[in-house]
Amino acid sequence: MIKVSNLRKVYSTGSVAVEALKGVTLTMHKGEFVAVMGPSGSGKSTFMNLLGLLDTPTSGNYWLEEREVSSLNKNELASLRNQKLGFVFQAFNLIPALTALKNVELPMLYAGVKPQERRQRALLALEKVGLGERLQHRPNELSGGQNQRVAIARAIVNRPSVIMADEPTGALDTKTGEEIMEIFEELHREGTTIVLVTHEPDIAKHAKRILRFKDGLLIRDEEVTNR
Amino acid sequence: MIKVSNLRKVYSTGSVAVEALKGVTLTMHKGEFVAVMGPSGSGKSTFMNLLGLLDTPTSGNYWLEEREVSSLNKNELASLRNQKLGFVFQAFNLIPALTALKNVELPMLYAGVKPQERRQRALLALEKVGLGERLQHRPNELSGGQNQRVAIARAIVNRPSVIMADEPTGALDTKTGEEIMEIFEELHREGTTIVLVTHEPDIAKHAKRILRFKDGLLIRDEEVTNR
Ligand SMILES: Nc1ncnc2c1ncn2[C@@H]1O[C@H](COP(=O)(O)OP(=O)(O)OP(=O)(O)O)[C@@H](O)[C@H]1O
Ligand SMILES: Nc1ncnc2c1ncn2[C@@H]1O[C@H](COP(=O)(O)OP(=O)(O)OP(=O)(O)O)[C@@H](O)[C@H]1O
Ligand SMILES: [Mg+2]
Ligand SMILES: [Mg+2]
Repeated sequence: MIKVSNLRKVYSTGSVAVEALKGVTLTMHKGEFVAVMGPSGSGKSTFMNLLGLLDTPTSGNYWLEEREVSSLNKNELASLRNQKLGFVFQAFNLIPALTALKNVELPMLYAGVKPQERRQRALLALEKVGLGERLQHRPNELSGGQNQRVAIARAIVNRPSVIMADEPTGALDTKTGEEIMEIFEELHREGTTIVLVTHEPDIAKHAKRILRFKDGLLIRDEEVTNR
Repeated sequence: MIKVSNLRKVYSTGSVAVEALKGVTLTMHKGEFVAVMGPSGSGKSTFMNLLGLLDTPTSGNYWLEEREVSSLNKNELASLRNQKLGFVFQAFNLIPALTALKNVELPMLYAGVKPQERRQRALLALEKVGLGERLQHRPNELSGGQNQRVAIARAIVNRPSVIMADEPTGALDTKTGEEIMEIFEELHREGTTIVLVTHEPDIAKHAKRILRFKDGLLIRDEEVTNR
């Protein structure tokens, strides 16, 4: 499903180079539920952006469903991303000019889903995350946690085979965070692969495997036994 | 120090009005350490934005150090804010075009601090939050938690008498979050009043008083006894 070998990422900014990822090797099988943890600045989002095809590695290989992504052109990457992956950004990355409903419709617009069905599925996804009464609000008319939930609804609405969520409960209170984890657990039971960055142990306990990052390296990869 | 009476905030968006705060009354004394908790969408940021003079109430009174803020003009509000308050936004609100160092210098620039001293104090504040090696990075060259820490450095650098922090550890791992709470505890011991929104019980336990919001109302105001 997902295989990376010696994946590296160096950012060069001005005069200095930051080695954000120093060679990560691992395999994830279809249907796994993986938590990614580690200190602030350790490389988690960099890793997720590479897995989510939002950025390209400096070196190393990444096979997504046996296709090596460096051999794909921009269009193939965009369509693979749109069909297979649902991404929840750490900073939400909603479109400020669009309402919550329109933001959630966007991935289906790209996928060519008809307007009627698009609107219906976006409505259902927003009701599922508890925002049925905020459909016409734009991001600056929503709370932090409400914006986060719009981003989650947008990631799940296209029925992706992999959901990559970067700190999806960071802005949510405990109860709302648990409601979101219920949604991820339900999708997982239906066969969706879940990769989730979190710094909250209560959230990580839903996963079956924990990848621990530190200073750009994968320092631990453990099965969670208490499940 | 801070006194509010029947504070209300209604947002009107398009055709519908959202009553985000439905009449909050409380007093905070100088040097208190208060945690603000409650579900996503319950009115915490709205309350903080009113306390932080970043927005005006729809009705009700707010006295900051015995001055009723509705009697102040825009300039008086801006200078009161700049002199007395340090604000950490839930979405960080850093200036994208400025480096971490320049972002932290900004409040001192407005306060008329000399360039040499401004730069030195910004450097110290960034080192204090663990970002001494990221001074020249702009927000898009920093991780989520690093951006959050730049926002914290910016809030403390002008030595405000009140720090208002909206979810200041949301993007931070446990250890880095604890390091930030140490900084708040140190400022609190020196006499700074701290008002902090959080959804994490481990963070709230540093406070001596917890305000609980639900649906725009203050439903509980309790002293924390286990300290
Ligand atoms: N500019 C706005 N226009 C319309 N409604 C708004 C606006 N800002 C906030 N709201 C609404 O007011 C309510 C309170 O929002 P607020 O941001 O204070 O919540 P919060 O407690 O900080 O939530 P969170 O924990 O998710 O950050 C929410 O239901 C939100 O949709
Ligand atoms: N565009 C960039 N240019 C330069 N350096 C960058 C860039 N993006 C990230 N970095 C650096 O790479 C390192 C890893 O960043 P990354 O965002 O992956 O960390 P993270 O584990 O997600 O942290 P957090 O938990 O704070 O979100 C950080 O030290 C950061 O400063
Ligand atoms: Mg990150
Ligand atoms: Mg908020």
